[in-house]
Amino acid sequence: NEGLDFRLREMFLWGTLFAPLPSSRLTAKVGPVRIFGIGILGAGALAVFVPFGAWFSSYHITIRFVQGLFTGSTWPALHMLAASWFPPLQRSGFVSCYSAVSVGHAMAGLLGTPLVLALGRDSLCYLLATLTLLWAMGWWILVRESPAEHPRLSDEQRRHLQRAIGPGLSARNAVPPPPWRRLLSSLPVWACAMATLGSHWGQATLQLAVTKYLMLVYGFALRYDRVLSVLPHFGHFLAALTFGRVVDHVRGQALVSTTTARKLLVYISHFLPGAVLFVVGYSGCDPATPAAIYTAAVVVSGATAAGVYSSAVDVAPNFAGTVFGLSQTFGAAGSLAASYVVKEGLHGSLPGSWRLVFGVAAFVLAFTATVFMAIGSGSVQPWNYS
Amino acid sequence: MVGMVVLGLLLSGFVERSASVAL
Repeated sequence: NEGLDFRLREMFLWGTLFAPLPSSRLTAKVGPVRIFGIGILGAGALAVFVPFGAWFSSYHITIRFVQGLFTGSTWPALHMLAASWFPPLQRSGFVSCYSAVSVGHAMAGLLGTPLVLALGRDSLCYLLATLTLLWAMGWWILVRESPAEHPRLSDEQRRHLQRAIGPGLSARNAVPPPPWRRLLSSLPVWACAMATLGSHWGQATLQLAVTKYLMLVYGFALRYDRVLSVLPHFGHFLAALTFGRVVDHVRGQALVSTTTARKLLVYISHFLPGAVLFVVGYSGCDPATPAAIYTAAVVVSGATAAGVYSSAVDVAPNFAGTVFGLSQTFGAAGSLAASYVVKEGLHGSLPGSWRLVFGVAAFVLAFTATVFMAIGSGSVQPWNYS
Repeated sequence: MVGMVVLGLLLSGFVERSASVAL
């Protein structure tokens, strides 16, 4: 089962790796509302086709890949919405909501497992397809591309938002192709990409290797513990929201510059989980210690959204989708690389091999955070206006 | 809009983990 689980996960990740960059250009042409709506609806609705073929066959694996493509295509759209709907000093609050994906992971275990046990696997697919269909109806009724297009905003609110966001910063304005040469030679863009890679590598190692470590070395099946399996994910989301609000507040009060705030959050989201991964392989005989520090690492990783992800919209609001698309491509590559390292590095489950896998992830987190500290930025780059 | 984005991402996370749950 483990090999099959890896294959399904791997194909989904390949989808999320290929989709974001093409999607960022498509989103600039047709608008983020359509792309985000189609991405979420497509990934959920495809679940309804799984029961028509054999589960865990190449048919199912192909569906997982396409679901990954749909899911990966949604990321640039979110950053375009952030750029066109939120003033610069309120964007981290919105971007921190992206961590709701983590709550979705927890809900899959919390709701999905009893449902599969009671009504079978197929019921999970029908539930997902129905929920996404209902969501898509709400999405198309309620959401618009920008404050200018929203029918229920008062004139006062619309004027306030347009004044605060500033001229020229909207999703529609991103239609001209990005200045690729200047974008790809921009150090802050690569800082975002590298830090996203590190973040995803760390998260994948925490979710795959640390949970497996608890299971095989301590006999503690975290996924069957109702509280401890969901606590880290909800904590991650709440921490992300808190970091987002706090960082917007301190930037609004001019207590710290945006660049300093982003770097401080990368320090929290990368160095702390890195330190946890470094020590978790040496954590004695009681499973309570590794389980507690695993939870702490997942929770503080919530700072990623208000740190690295928000930096992608800071550096180029007009091309936020493209910069975030590039970052998410590197992020998916980090998740894939971590999955391969975990799979290949844990043959035989020797103490040395666990420590090696954890150590590699800790190094990647520390290295990518150092790169961000050196070349990351929270300032709008000149090529944003080209 | 924020609420709909959160719900959408929640569903996205659910879909991502659904295969492991079914397994």
